[in-house]
Order: sequence, then C-alpha cells, then structure tokens
Amino acid sequence: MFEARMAQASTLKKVLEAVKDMVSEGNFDCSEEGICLQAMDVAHVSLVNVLLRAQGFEMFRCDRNLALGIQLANLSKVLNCAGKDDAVTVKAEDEGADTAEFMFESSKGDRITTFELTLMDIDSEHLGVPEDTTYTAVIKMPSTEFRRIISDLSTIGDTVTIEVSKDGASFQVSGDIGKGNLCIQSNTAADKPSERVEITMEEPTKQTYAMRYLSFFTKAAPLSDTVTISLSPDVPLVVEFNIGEEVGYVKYYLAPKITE
Amino acid sequence: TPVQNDLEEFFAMC
Repeated sequence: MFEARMAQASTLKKVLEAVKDMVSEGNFDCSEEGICLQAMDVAHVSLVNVLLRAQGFEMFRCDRNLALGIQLANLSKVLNCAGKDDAVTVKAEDEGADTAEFMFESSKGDRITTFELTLMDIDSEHLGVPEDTTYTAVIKMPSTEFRRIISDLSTIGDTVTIEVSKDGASFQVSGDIGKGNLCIQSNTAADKPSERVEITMEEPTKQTYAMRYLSFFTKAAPLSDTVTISLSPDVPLVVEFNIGEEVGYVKYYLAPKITE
Repeated sequence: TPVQNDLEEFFAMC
C-alpha cells in the first residue's frame, strides 16, 4: 500500500509544470525515502531528476517499493482540477496496480474531489548520475532572473555559450538577427538572500548549450526562489531548483555542445 | 559548429 498526503497540491502541480514539456511519461518511484522521478527527453540530450522526500509530506506510507508509470499530460489534467489551497492525497495498491487515486481536499474540508488515474507500464532505464562531480563554475541566482535571461536570449538564437571568468558570468547567443551578450556579476549584498547572485569559480569555464532545453528548465522557477547552475568543461550542466528547505528538488542535466 | 552530445554517453563515460 502506498499513501501520501501533501498539504499543498500546488507543489505537485508546479513539479508537473516543471517536467511535462520536456518528458511525456515517467515512472514515479515510491519508496520509504519518498517519491523520485528520473526521465530523459526524447532526444536523450537532457535528463530531469525529481525528488520529493517523505518528510516533505504530511503523511507518507510506503510498505513496498513501487513504480507508478504515469502519462504526464494526463496527470497534469487531473492536477489542474485541484484548487489553489487544496491538499492532495495519492494512493495506490502495491506493484501491479492499474490505477492511482488522487484526492483533493479544500482547505475548509468542504469539497473533496477524487480521480482514478490509469497507470501504464513504462520501461525506463535509470542512468547512473555521478554524485561526486566537481564543477569548475557555479552560479546561484534568483530563479526569476534565470528565467528572464533565457527568455530574452532565446529570441535571439538557439545556442548559448555560458562563460564564467573573474569578470562574472556571461551568456552569449548568436542567431540570424545578430548577437547578444548578457553579463551578470556576483551581488552578495542584496537585502534578501533569495535576491543574491553568487558566482563561484575554480577556473575559467566556457561551455555551449542548446537554448531549447534551458527554456524547459526555467519552467521550474515557480518552485524555488533561487536556482543553482553548475558547469565544468565537457560534462553535463546541472540546473538545480530546491523545493522548500527539506521537501526535495528538481535537477536538470544537459549535455553540452562540443566542437569536434 | 559545436555538435550536440548525447547525455547517456556522458553518464556512461563517468
């Protein structure tokens, strides 16, 4: 038996918004630790890794590990029926269940909506993402600022080069209409920690990425005030949004473009 | 022109 109750259905809704344009389906792996989703885009260029820790739920019970194979567009339809302040409870029988139940309760407890979502068998391979990668450059910034940079620059071109040097971090883009270069610098004096920009550099780093995927990643901005972008020569970029203090995270990995 | 790499190859390499 699996049963988990989250006080804010909106958190789950935001997680779905953060992944559904990039991947169409995935296994939500449920264990005592929490709920984990790992999925790659169809081109196998990027990967999203979501973790919702058990302690981030009001109630969490998972007797046996199970994978809920879900078509994300369908789950999105169900979650769109949740009210802004609704709580959500997800229930499923053990492995082999055909459906999962989603129940939304209004904050006053006077409106309860229940859906049975059809599950599917998804053959998904888990990629072994190394945990011990050391990155030569890390940029921490407000997630709204990251979203704006990507949104602005993606109108100019479809490839962006991120360069971190002692002068700051620059995002360079070129396209048919011309070129753009946006440079940000560390700003650790901002009043609120969430408004600070922190650029950490072990060594100057310059890598090129497809803008299309970075645009997908900005969909997670509503989940977190800040985003951390970690890059190193010739390894995948990591874009990480933490959910709350302890609730979990959405991490995206993106293979760089490399000049051969 | 830079060539887009496949993510699986990276993680296989690591």
